[in-house]
Amino acid sequence: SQDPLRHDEL
Amino acid sequence: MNIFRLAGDVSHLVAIIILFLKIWKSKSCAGISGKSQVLFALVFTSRYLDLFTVFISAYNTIMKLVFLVLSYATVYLIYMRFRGSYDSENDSFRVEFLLVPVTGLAFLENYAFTPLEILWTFSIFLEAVAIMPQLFMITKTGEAESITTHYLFFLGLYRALYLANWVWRYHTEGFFDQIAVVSGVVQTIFYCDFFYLYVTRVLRGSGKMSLP
Repeated sequence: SQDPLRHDEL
Repeated sequence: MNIFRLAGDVSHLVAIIILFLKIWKSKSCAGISGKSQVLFALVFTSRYLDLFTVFISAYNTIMKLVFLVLSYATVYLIYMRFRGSYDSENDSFRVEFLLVPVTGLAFLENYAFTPLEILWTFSIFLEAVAIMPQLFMITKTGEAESITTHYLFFLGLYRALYLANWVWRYHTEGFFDQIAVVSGVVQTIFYCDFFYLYVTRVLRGSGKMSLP
């Protein structure tokens, strides 16, 4: 998945 | 952003600040594994390359920068400024035993075979095991100062709270990140034994945590 939500997490 | 995520981030930040201030104020890094701290700096560096590619929020950017700066500052204190107090004798965990398999796994299991995605996966896998040199050191010397155990408690609590965050996100947003969740579970399991000792010996006992 290229989910941008992943980059929201630290 | 939910309460578990926020509490997890705060817990992570508290852990890192506790460690930095402990070393700074006591002018000593006795009992601290420099190797674990180098691994954490490597974790943040490889994960936060997305600072260059995607903007999420001011909160996101600032927190990432704070984690990066504090992790490198901690490494600087251990290996440069207070290197006289660094216990290299007992910080003898072989990090290649972690780096080689973690690198291999990141190439095998990732969301896309691109440099950034492989580095992101590498950072997630490495974070799961980065504390092992520190836990190894405590096992070897048989004791840890209470402030070091508080650091470990908040560091362990952070990933446990992220697990709750992922359960929450799965139910509210349908968001599920397999790599992060599996690694997060593994990471939290590593702390379980420590959590038990922390509650039974540090909180109920006095000062130092000594192993039987």
